[in-house]
Amino acid sequence: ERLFHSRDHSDLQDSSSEQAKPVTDLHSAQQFLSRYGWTEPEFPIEPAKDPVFTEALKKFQRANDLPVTGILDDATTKAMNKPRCGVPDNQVTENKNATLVTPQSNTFIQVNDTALNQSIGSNYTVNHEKSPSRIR
Amino acid sequence: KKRFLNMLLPPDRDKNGQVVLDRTETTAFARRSLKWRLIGEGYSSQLSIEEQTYAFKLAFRMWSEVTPLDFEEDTTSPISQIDIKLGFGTGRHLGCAHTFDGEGQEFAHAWLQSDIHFDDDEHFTAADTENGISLLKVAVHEIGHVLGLAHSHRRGSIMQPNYIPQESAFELDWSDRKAIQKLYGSCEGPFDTIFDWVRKERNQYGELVVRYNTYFFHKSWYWLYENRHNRTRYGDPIAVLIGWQGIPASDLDAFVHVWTWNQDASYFFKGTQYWRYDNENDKAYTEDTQGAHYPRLISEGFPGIPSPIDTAVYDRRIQSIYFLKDSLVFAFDINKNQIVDHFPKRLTDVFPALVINDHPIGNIDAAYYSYTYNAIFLLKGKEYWRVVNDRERWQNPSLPYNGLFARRNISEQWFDICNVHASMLKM
Repeated sequence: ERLFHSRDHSDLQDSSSEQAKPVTDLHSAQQFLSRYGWTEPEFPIEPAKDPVFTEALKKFQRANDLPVTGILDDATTKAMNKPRCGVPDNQVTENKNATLVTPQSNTFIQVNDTALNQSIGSNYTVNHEKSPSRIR
Repeated sequence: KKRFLNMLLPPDRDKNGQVVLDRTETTAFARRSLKWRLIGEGYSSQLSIEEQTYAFKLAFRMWSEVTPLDFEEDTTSPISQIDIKLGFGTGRHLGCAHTFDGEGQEFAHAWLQSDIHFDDDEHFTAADTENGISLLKVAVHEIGHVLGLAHSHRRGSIMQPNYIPQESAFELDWSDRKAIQKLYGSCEGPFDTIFDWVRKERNQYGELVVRYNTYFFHKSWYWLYENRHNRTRYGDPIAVLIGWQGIPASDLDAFVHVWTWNQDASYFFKGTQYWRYDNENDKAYTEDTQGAHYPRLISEGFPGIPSPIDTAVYDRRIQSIYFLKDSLVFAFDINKNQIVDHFPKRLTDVFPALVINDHPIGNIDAAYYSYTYNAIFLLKGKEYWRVVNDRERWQNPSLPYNGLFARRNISEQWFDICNVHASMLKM
């Protein structure tokens, strides 16, 4: 069990496993963008000077309604550190056909063209309709 | 004979012998009935097994309510026969190649047409109001991936990659529904009966206000259809015996609301019998104010009308009930309590086709008068025909009385009226 001493478990300690490493700098941001399909899995030595990285950052900012600066600012870092699903947002490959994978491999489902366009903002529109408020 | 040929599956069956609709390589499951399981080695350390199972069951139901897919929890079959397996883990988990990152950031991931893993280092909660991450919301999102949906940055979409705390109960909106229906199609008929249930209420000024709700019935369940939102009520279908006391629990034939200046009676029909419904007490009469006992034979209450009927609908223009059976129509005058002269007539004569060779001919599933559209609809299978109404005839006198417009798909007029697996009906 996770260790605690108080009756109400208010001192429940975090598990011994690590905390997720937050995105704090350009290198961790590069890893984030690569992991979730915004760039190819390359690690330039100086991502700040890499136009591919900058462009990917802009696309991420655009998709997340952030100021499109191409700079890793506080708002962008905060967005990257939000709880999120582990499935990549995009698959940046030449082959856009579906690839079915097993849990033992290292890639996820491909994103179809329509969703890819949505994710990278070329056909992205903001839907301002209210969320449904009816109680089930 | 070459014995190995016996091991090959017929082209239309999968390894479990189930009918496969499409063997082309797509991101969608080929089957429409899918099995899922919360695997024993993947229980969360934070929630009871019941809480985890309930959240997953409800998540699957939410997708089932908008797609022609059934999801069944299967805890007994061999694991190889389970379509979707769910489990919790931390770090390196469940034989998965993708390691979880600890508390924060990544909370779950999913594999196309396969498994869902939840990071047990995250604080998942079962209830909407608690701090933490709603297990239900994450499960709905991940099931979306399993079914073939990708991330979307559209505001309001359940497929947004980031977790957004719920301000109120969340549901699948129009765009999410259409996205999944692009993969799996829309839900279609047939239906047993459809009607608008009229309620009389007093507003805050004491004025009498008349409202109505639209209900669709199929087998042993029913839906309330919200016309203004183009969808069913969240959480439907519901079992008939839960919402409608005292009438048959399944396979109704018809509903009729007789409404005149001096009559206001609602009737359900099944087989050779019919029931009158007590609006005030929300249950069927056993004996009404006139002393009639229910259920009552159709032949007693409506002399000359054969039974069972296919369906029926009240036409207030002529103050008669149209009873439809096979290819015939019987018009019953509710004031004279007898069949109208010169009836029965052929369906094709009472409701003539406006488009040549476009007519249901007979064996109608449901006849429905809609206050939303001020028109009668005849439904059969997955299609419907709309009847010309008085306003349309006034605008275009060349239209025949009770003419039938060309057929259309039910799913193009009333959206997302979907079944769920029987095990989910009582949730």
